[in-house]
Amino acid sequence: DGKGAPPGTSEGMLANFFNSLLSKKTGAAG
Amino acid sequence: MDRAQLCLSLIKWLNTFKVTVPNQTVEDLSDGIAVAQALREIAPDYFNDAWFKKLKVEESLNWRLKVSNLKKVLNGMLEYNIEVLGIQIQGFQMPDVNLIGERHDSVETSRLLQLVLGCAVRCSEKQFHIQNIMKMEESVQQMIMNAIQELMSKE
Repeated sequence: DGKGAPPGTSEGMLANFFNSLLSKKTGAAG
Repeated sequence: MDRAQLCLSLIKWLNTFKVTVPNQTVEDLSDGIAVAQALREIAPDYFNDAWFKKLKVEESLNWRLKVSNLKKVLNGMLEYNIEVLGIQIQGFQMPDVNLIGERHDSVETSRLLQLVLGCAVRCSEKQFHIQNIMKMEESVQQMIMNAIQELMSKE
């Protein structure tokens, strides 16, 4: 799932972004 | 943001959905049906059969009917954002559905697909959709990330 991508690389940056999106709680209905 | 490039990336992303109508070009998307099918996959309880039946599904719709479909798709997404996601989008330039239906405009189509993307990454099945995006090529992921960031900055 990209969690192992090296930090500082564009791959790492993308993985960080999408992983943070995954952990974000959103929505009125949860 | 290069919206013509974004449009191509978002069409590639749309191709990952189980869409049964042509969905390779901006013209293919101009009747709203491919987008509506993707929405039905994203939130089937909301974009249900009753909603889908309000759309005209024919092979060669005139531009007025395409625009009519696109208006229903756009309104459906905005209502879904408010009613289900609790999100009010402000300051985001909404897609001009007339230009999509009549001229197959890629910039306006990119705005429409950006809203679909916003629904996908925040729906109850967002994990599935985000992980699918993470399997796509890096250049597409980059465009998608930019599109999500822009959208979130307008909420």
